[in-house]
Amino acid sequence: MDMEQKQEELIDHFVKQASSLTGASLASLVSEATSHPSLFAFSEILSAPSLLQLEGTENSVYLDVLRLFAHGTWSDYKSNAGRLPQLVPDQALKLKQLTVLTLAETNKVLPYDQLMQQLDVANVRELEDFLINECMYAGIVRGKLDQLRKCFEVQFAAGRDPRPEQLGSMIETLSNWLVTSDNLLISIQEKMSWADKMSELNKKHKKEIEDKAEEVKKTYS
Amino acid sequence: ENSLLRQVSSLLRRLPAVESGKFQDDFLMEYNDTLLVTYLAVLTNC
Amino acid sequence: SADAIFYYDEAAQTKFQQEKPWVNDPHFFKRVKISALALLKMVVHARSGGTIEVMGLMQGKTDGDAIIVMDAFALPVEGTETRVNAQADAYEYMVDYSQTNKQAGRLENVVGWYHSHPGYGCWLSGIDVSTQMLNQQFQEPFLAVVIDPTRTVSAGKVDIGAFRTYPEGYKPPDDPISEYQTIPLNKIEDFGVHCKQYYSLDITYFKSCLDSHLLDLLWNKYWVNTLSSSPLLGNGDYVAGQISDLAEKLEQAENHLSHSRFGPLVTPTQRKKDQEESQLAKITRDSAKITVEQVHGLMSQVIKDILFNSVQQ
Repeated sequence: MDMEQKQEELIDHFVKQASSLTGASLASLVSEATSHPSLFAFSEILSAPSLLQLEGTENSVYLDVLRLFAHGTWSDYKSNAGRLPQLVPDQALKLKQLTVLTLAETNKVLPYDQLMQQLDVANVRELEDFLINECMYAGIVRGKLDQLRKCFEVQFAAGRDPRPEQLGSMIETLSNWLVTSDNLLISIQEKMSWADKMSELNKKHKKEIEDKAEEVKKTYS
Repeated sequence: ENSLLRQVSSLLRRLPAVESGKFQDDFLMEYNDTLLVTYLAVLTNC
Repeated sequence: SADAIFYYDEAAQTKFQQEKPWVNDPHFFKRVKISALALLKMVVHARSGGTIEVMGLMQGKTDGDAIIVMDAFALPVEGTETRVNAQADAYEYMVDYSQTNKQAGRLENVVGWYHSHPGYGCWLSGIDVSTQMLNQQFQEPFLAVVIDPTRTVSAGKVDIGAFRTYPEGYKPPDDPISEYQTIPLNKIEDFGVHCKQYYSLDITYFKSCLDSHLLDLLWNKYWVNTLSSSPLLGNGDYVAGQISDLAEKLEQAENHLSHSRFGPLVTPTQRKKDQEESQLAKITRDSAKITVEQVHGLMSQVIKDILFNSVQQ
């Protein structure tokens, strides 16, 4: 939520700019948005009509760059480097940060080897510096670096722009969670009623025993 | 609303909160200890 | 009007001090109102002491038969139960603090002291009773508050008691009915000897509009911390101590039974039987209390496990 609040103004600013620019002038906008240190969400900019109109034109490469930053990773860029424009260092950094978010989507424990391979990092020190300075300090991930087991335990990762095909599983997970919570509430309610009933029965039983004891005492005396 | 979807996506990625054998072992041990205390209390009651 | 309680009427307080209605009635003060701020500060201070007793002073005013505690401050002393006059180490601090307060515009005077009993309940020990008697001789109106931070965590609500001692030699007309609390075996003598020398006051709480607003803002942080913690894990030592104490009490009760002159075949006298029953009944109640707290802790763990760990992507 903090992440989203920080990005809200930036997204509005870029979307407004995108609506007023067309054609080749959008190139600088795309470059600025993908290099900005505090922006990690691009769906809103991507859905601006002026950008969608770039599809199939000579400037469609900028649209592809934006899509890469919205959904892709550093490996996707490397495999398509020929088609896409050269990324400046800030953009490369941004894409690597987004790659970490994508990896955190599938696994909570990210081995150093996998991270080094995906991010093109030479050694562990560099990787840890990147994770701490560029990811944790930026607020996009929170976690623990386990040097002994050589892995990064992710406790929180900011959400990337969702793809349409991901919505189905998100809805299913939310539904399951809702059903589990409802069932839990029903169980708690049942247990409460059971506890009340048992307490009443207990009291009644205790009173019966006490009355019987009194009766026996009276009979005896 | 993309912002909401991103937040939901981030939240759902955190589930399950803890999923490891060690946690299950510790959890079940706590469970057993509490049940043992309950058993002892019932015996004391008797 | 909700914040009217925070207004300090110096003239009225001075008049009350001159009238001294408590002199003729040892039971004059019956109620205590503690502000949310003072309560938070006292509990946090008590909890920060861990297993060591800590103490502090309370500032406030009086209102009829009620003592109103507006604020509290910690004293730089520890281990109040092990020394006769732990307060003596902090006299200079107390004087400096009170003077600085007045300069800063805080008009309330010191109306009492608080200290912690980590893990052994809210009552006044022999040392506490003599300290409070001395305070009531020279610093009236004065209140003694005891907080148990360990039981606060295990029970999930603040374990606090407010007390005032009777004057020397005074016999209260009837035994006050106090809420039962379990006392560890090693403290039970100290508790029993002095329990008739003081009485407890009813405690209520109040907060200002600003306090309500700030607490609302802090609510998110508070419930996340509560959800993340577990009394089962945090209070393990205390529970182990409780069970050990319970075992000792059971052994003691068993020894009483076996050492009584009349064996189990012959019915003991009614009085002895009542005594044994009440001792065993107390033990049973203690064991039920320990168990209930454990079960509550486990229930919260199970519910958290179902809610947050059983849902898969």
